[in-house]
Order: sequence, then C-alpha cells, then structure tokens
Amino acid sequence: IVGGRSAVPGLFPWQALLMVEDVSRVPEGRWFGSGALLSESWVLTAAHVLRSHRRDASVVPVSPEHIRVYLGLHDIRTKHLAVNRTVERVLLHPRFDPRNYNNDIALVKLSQRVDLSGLALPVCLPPPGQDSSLPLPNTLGLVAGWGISNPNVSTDDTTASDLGDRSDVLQYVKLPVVDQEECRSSYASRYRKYNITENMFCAGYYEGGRDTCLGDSGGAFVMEDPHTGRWVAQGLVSWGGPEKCGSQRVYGVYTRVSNYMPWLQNHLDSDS
Amino acid sequence: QGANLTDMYGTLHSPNYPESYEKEVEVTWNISVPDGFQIKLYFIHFDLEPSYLCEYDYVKVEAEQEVLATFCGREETDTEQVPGDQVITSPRNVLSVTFRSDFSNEERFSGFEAHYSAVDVDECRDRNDEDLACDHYCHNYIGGYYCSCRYGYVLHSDNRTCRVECSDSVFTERTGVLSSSDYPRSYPKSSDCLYRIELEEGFQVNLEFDDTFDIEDHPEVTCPYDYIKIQAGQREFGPLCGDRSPGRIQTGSNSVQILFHSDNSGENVGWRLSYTAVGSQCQVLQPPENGQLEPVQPQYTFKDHVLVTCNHGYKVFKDDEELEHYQIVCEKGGSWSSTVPTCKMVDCGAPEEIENGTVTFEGPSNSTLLGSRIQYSCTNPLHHLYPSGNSTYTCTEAGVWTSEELGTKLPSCQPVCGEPGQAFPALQKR
Repeated sequence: IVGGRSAVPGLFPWQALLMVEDVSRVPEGRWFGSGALLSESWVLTAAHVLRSHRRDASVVPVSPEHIRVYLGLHDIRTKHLAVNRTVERVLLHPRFDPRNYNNDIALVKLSQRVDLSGLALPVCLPPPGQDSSLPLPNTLGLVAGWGISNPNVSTDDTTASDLGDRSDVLQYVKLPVVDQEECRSSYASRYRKYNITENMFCAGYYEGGRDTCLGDSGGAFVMEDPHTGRWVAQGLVSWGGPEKCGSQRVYGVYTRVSNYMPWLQNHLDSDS
Repeated sequence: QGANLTDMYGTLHSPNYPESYEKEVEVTWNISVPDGFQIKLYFIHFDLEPSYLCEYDYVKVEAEQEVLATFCGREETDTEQVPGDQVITSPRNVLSVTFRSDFSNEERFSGFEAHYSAVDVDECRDRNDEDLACDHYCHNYIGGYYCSCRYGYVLHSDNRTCRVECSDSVFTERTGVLSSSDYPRSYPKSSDCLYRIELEEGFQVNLEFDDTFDIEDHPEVTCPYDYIKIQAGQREFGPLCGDRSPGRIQTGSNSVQILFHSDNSGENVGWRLSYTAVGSQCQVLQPPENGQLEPVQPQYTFKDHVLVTCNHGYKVFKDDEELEHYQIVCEKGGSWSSTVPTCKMVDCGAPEEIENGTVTFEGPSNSTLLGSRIQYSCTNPLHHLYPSGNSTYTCTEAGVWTSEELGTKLPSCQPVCGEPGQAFPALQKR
C-alpha cells in the first residue's frame, strides 16, 4: 500500500494473507497476496494470485497444498499468532485471461472452518443484481495489504516476493473510484495493449501518491453501504501499469466483484 | 335230409319234385343271409296231401323259434292253408323251411317248389324301437345302416345316441347361470357333464334352480336313469331328478361340482340354475375418534374394503406410522384384516436444528402439534439469520413446519459480514 496508514488489529477482520510456495519454480515460486474472508470456509481473491506461474497463457491453479492462508493477522512477522489454514480447493474463474487479467477473480476453500472473532469476520458481497455501473466515480473505498509501500525499491516480478519490500504491519489506503472512461483512456493513451474491460474498474488519484502495489493483489476494495453501514467488497486488487505504484495518472485496476455474483453464489451455495 | 342255404337267393323244392314225393320224409332248409337283410320266400308250385290242420304232410316256415306259416293241401280251406301268391318275409336274416310227409299218401302229390331272395332292410324306416333307432340322423345302406349326430354332438360308443362333451365348464365369477345342454330343449343322451364353480375361499355358493325342471325319473326307484349330483366341499346333494325344481340350495362352500348324468334314452327338458356367491360377513366397525369409515354399510362381507380417514388436522396412526389413510379388508372367515387405527392430531415433530442457531417454541409446553409455532434465531452474535425477516414456522396440516416466507426451507445462520472489529481511528488535529 503506497501512501497508506497502518491499520490497528481488527480494522480489516476479513483481510487474509495468502502465502504461496510453488516448490517446482524455486526461487521464483514464492509469493504472497491478499484475500477477503467471505464465510467460515471461503476466501475471495484474485485469480492471478493463485495461478501457477507459466510462460504460456495456460491457466493452472496452484496446488492447494502449496497455499497457506492466515487470518486475523496484523503484523506479518507474527504469523504464528494468527489463524492458519490449509486449503482444500482453489477455484479460478473459468474465463480468467492471464494476458489481460480479465475475470481476475478466484475462490479458496479452507480445509477447516475458521472460528469467527473480532479479528476474523467476513466481508459482505455486493447484493445480487447490482447495477454494473456501480461503484460510482469518486466514491471512496478502502484497500488494505502487506504489499510494497515504498515503490522506489525495485522488484523483479509482477507479484511481490515475501522477501521484498513489503510492509510488516497491515497498511490501508482510501482511494476514490475513477470514472470508467477516464480509466480506459488513461491506459489507452499510454499502452495500446492494456485493455480496461467492463469487469474492471480503476481507483486512485490523478496526482498519485496513494495506491495499491505489488503484494496487495487479491485484497478487497471495500466500500461502506450507506444504508446498512456494512463494508462490501466491490473490488479486488488486480493490476496496474508498469510505472511505479502511486505514480501520477496511473490508476490501480480492480476486479469488479458485482459482475461475478452468480458465479460466486453458485459455488458458495453449493457448498452450504 | 336238408341243407343250409347261404346264397343271396335260391330255390328249394320237395324231394323228387316234380315227381311225387315219398312217404315219411322230413327235410329242413336253413336259409341265412347277412345281417341287414331279410329273406323273402314265395312258392311257384304247391301240391301236398290235404289234412285237417295239416296234420299229415306240410311245409312249415319258421324264423327265430316262431312259426310264420304252415301250409298243406292244394287249395285254401278252413283248416288248410296254401301259400298261393303270398310272400313270406323273415323278420331278420334267417328263415327255415321244413317239409314233412307222413307214412301214407292217398293220392299222388307232386310237392312244392319255392324261391327265396335276400332283401335289404331299411332300418331307418323300419326301426321304431327307441332302443335301436338313431338318436339324431339315420343313414341306410345295403346290408346295414349308421347313425350320425347334429353339429356339436358326438356319437356315443353305442353308435346310436348322441352325447355332448360338457365337462370343461369352470365358473369363477361371483354370479352365473348354468343349464343342461340345449335347455329348454331336450338334453343330450349318454352324457356326463361336470360343471365346476370355483370361487375364492371366503365365498359361499348358493344355487337357485329354475321352476322349469325336468329330469327323467322313475316312480319307484330314485333317479335310475338321469340325475344331478352336487358335491360342495364335504357335502353332497342329490341325486336330483323328476319334474319338481329343487329350488334354492345353500352349499356352504366356495367350490361346487355339479354332475349331470343322462342315459341313452328319454326326452326331457332338463334344468337351469343361477348361482350367487355370498361372502362371509364381518362385524360392523366403529369409526375412530376424529375420523370416519367409508363406505358406511349396514353389513360388510368378504372382500369389502373400508377406508379409514381422519378429520382435518388429524392423521391416521397405525403401528406408530403416520398415514394419510388406511384401508381394512373383510377377510375370509369374517375377520377384518386389521383393527381400526387411531386418529391423532398432526404432529410436526421436533423441528430441525440449524447450525449456530436455536429454536424457540412460542407455546407454553413446547408443543409440536398442529398450529404450534416456533422461531429460529442465531446463538452467536457474529451470525445473523439468513434470509432475514420473519423466522416463525407453524406446524401445518401437512405435518411439516412451514414459514410464510420460506415455506419448508430452513433459514441459516450466516456470519455477519462487513463489520470491522475495531472502530476506525478518530480524526486527529493536524
């Protein structure tokens, strides 16, 4: 998180740390990302966090045994104090496209249920049938993560290594949703190959300074429902341009969760 | 002297004919022709010594120990008979002719010459004896005859009477009609007809004979010719015959055999009966409390069904099993297949539990009977009931807990989402 603040324990009780150790690709095979607790058994994240690293465009999920999920975690150095779960199943969205990160969404089923507490609580999902034009431009959301907070330090991968310049304490930042056309034209003007689809939205500031960054992937972009006061995961940290995180006019791109409610409900319901 | 003559025709004459016959001669000719023929005898010459009642010389014609004629003399007198142009016919296929002369002849007598021939008998025309005549059709041919029967009949081994094949009748319906063949025309002769009524155990067969009843009988001997015998289980009825209908016979059995025997003679109308099956009777049942029986009848007999249903809000209970309805059957021996079940008020039973939730009864005694109400709620404050809304379920007539909103589907306790465990930090003065 660039330009954010340290969270206090329990501020983001749905925040999950996903540690991946794909031993077949050492040393590049170790990385981490975030996820959002949806229930005692399910964690929502971005598909690219759990896609096995390959040079071609094939989409193969990381084996469940190579994933660890930590919940109720505040300081990454005290993982041993957090709730620790292995994974039973990984469901990448079947139309996830690793070339443009379209449909960058995934579900993780924990091997064991999590006991809910003040430090581990689920986040809400958008109501089914929500207008796909939501969230509205300029409304604010919060994103948390243990990703890079100092983008001046170079990294060597599109996801952060847990040995890189990550934050020890969970950071969070408040970001406004960017007008979809502005987001699209911002990327189109600079990079022809980057395509902002209807399954994505941008958030961030034109002037930069505050942003998500490497290692924050999969974390929930939450917005407060004005009626219920509950926090709803409207987005998932997905990708950004090749410039430094927090650069001017380089918005972060988030998966639009409301577009996937049928797929999510289908899997969550079938499980319950 | 004499001869056995077996040709189909021939001549016989007195010894020495046409010369005068000798004294003290007796000659017999035994003529026999095949069965089916008669013998016709006629004389072309006759000249014997006349005597009173032919006591001296004579020609005697006999058949089967019977004297057909005795001739003597030259012409017919009060005491002497000459054959003239008379033709003598034998009753059957044998005839004997005897010529006799005594010890003296007052004059010279030339004797006789006679001819015979075999003549076919038309048995169909001539046999008036019922014991010999064909029952249905008679066909004559030279030397014999044969009988045949109408369609549907079989010629009996006596080659004369016509019987019927009638022993394959099995009646299994609860009612029916049986009769002798061809009723009300004469029944066939020489027949043994077995009629069987075979019903399920539990039924009893009653027979009702028609008033028109006519089976050949005898004034002194009981049914020596034709008769009906009825075998019903261990009981036997009959033999029945005569012209008085036996009327109604209650056999008391579900299995009845009726044998009808006819001999080779007689012309009688026969019989007809209708039968009905009566089931063994079961006692009238009392309906259960809060229930009813259908159909309601003054009496119930074998095979009758009774359906037990309960009033609205009640269910049939049989052997601790809850049923919509229950059927009882009147069985053989007059017992019901089961006792009448009871009607109990609909009970939805203990409500299903939900994870992380609890059930609260609205009533005072945790009743699960019809109309009782329960409410689901979550035990953990970190869970909330989903879907939210009225979580009240009512025990319905169907015997299931039903919610107005969710029907029979249960709510679930879902974790409360989107609520941080900590308040966001307060604003700080810069």
